[in-house]
Amino acid sequence: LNSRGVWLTYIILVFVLHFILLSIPTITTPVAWTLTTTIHNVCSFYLFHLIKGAPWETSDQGLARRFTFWEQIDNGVQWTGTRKFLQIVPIVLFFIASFYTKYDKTHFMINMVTMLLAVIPKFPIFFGVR
Amino acid sequence: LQYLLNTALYMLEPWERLLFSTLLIGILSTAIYSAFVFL
Amino acid sequence: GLAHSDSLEDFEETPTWAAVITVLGYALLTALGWLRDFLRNIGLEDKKTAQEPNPKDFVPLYQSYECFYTRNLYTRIRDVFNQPIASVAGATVQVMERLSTDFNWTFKFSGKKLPSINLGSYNYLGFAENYGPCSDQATKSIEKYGISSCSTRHELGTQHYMKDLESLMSEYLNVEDCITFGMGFATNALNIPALAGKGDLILSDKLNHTSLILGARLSGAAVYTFNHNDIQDLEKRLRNAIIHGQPRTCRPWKKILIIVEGVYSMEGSLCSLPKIIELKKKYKAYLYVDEAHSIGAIGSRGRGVVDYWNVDPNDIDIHMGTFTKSFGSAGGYIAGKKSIIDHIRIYTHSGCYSTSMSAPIVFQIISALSIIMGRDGTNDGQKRIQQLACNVRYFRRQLVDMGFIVYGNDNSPVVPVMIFMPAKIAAVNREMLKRGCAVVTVGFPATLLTESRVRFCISAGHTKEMLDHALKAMDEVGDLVALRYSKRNSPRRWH
Repeated sequence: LNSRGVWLTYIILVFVLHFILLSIPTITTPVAWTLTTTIHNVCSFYLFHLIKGAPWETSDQGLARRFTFWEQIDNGVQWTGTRKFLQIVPIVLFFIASFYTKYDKTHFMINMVTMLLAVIPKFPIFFGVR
Repeated sequence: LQYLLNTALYMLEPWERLLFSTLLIGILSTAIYSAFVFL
Repeated sequence: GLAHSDSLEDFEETPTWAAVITVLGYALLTALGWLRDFLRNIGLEDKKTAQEPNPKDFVPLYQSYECFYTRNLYTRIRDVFNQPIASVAGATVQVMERLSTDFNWTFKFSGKKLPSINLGSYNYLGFAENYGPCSDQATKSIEKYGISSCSTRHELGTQHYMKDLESLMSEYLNVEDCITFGMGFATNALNIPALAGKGDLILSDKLNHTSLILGARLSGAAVYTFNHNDIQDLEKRLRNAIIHGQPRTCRPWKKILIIVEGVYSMEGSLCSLPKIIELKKKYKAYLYVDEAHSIGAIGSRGRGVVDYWNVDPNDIDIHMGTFTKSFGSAGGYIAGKKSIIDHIRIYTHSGCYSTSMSAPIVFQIISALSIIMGRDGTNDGQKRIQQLACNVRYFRRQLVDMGFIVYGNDNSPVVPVMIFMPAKIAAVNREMLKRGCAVVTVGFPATLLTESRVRFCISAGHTKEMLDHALKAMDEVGDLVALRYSKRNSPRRWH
């Protein structure tokens, strides 16, 4: 995640997701943004906070098996650049979605709930909490 | 070959390549259609 | 010489678009991998991986998730990895052709052997041959000593030919004493625990070999890593370690061991030895130099980075190296002060867990060493060293001028050329094999996700015709697969 180009790719993937949703004729722009935010946050929660271990055989004698992806980033060091970046993206998406849905109450609640789902587990206080 | 190499389809089986290319063409055509309708 | 060699080291940045396309490629492969796993789980696709018919409450050998990458990425291109060969791994090699009808889940030998130029395995001085003085000596030794003593040194003792090898090696390295082991990996993994333990600190380069990492972990010492070849970072960690001492108790460290490699085989870079020696003297640390890839291959007399940098061998506390890459043999050595070697002789794990070195292996090394040291009455050894240096500089220069991103030091016999995308790992390997060149392509997790590469290993046994053939093939493949990423107009940096 620290490698060159990974953060840019992450942003590109989010916009590709939005583009795919937007290209479906029946989906309006507000719905597209809310769907983008929701899908991103749910995938982020699943990928970073549910899956444990690594998808390849590590040479650490199984040490990584007990940690989620998020806890393994930068070997557990908190507030690194990558962590801040991954923490900020759901929040920015929330603001964009709120703006495009003209702060409609229903959309706002949906976006808020999923944003909290993606942001709260990333707080240092939840490190290792199951 | 460049398309297969840069999208990593080169490593996939033929039916996976077909699936991905169909999806890609589907998305692009709906995007163009939507843009057309929208504009 | 310091400024000179640092300027010869080069790591051109990954172009951002190449990095983005690489990560997108991995993302696509992961998504399709999930789809395949889903199809296997619902039974639409039969599972071809090894099944564990254990009862329900048995702990599985592998977490299925850990094999995700192997199942869905590695298997797709594994026809280019671990290719069996049907000849000695010399300057040329016979690669056995394998065919697969089920996308590399199973292979069949076609019976054909593909004659190729061997740019994949380590044979720096060209001693890996099944003819000539070395193999004669090895063959004769079998008649005299048999194949193996079938026991450990602590149990059955040491053969005198081991002592001959160890005294010859210590003379070659110009140090007091030396001890040898039957395996290069084990030389690190089983001896670092005899050198460091609880209350000690090991400062290890981030790109150190797995055997060093395993040995450091086995030792029980605290292990901190510093950035690859970054002297400032190393000094900062040394200072912090001395100022703060051990975590929690803040007691001073009993000893600090700096572990570096002479030549990093994945990067093609050389360690900045004079600066590291300066630091170890300044902060009273110990220095362990792994010369696995540099002994015999680097330096005007082939004595490794100590020779290349012209430093005093006594400034390094532990000299380690292997006999695999330059001597056409196997095994490793540790050399240094007699007191340290005597300590290792007693406490090495290898002395009681692994059998003594086999006689033909030892005699291959002894005869190769004698040739390098000029004891055979010819200057064949010196010629090989010069030949390797010329081949390396020639090959690197041509690749640089073709516009490829070539990593590492201009004098390093390992020549990594960047290919970045995962699909190109397979494409380059297959296309080069079609053109009669056996190369090794390396990808994640052995390198960073966005830094896949093809790694050429140059040998003194390669003739100019072979190198030109390989360069011509690489030029064609570079066009076909689009590998010319370098932004600098060539000849960009050659002095």
